[in-house]
Amino acid sequence: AARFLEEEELRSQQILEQLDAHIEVLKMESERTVKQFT
Amino acid sequence: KALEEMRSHYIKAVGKIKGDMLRYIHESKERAAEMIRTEVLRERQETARRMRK
Amino acid sequence: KALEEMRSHYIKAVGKIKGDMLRYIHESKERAAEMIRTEVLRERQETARRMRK
Repeated sequence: AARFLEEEELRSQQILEQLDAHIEVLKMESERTVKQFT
Repeated sequence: KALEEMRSHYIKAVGKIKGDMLRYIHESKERAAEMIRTEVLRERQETARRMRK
Repeated sequence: KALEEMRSHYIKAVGKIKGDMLRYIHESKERAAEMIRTEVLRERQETARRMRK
């Protein structure tokens, strides 16, 4: 049981890191687009 | 200019999605913890019953 | 043009988020099912032990 919860904690941290990574990519790519067209 | 606005608009939108996902993940962790708490409780009652017999 | 490119960046990011979330949710379902399976098994063994006594 405790192991299950620990794993849940780990999985939720992993998924959040993944989401943040996607947001970072969007920020960089969109930044590049803005620079390209200004 | 307009592009910058669009960019910040999209970045805000994914931020909101992330917030929704955060809430969902938090709730599912709560549910899992609740499920385990009831499980442990049932075990204890079961054992107590057995001890009495 | 620029807006199109911006929009495709956004669509791509949202798609990746969706993919990760679907995987996460699927995994949670698998783990919950696994936990219940082991639980039922333990119950059966427990009952079998009691029957023998």
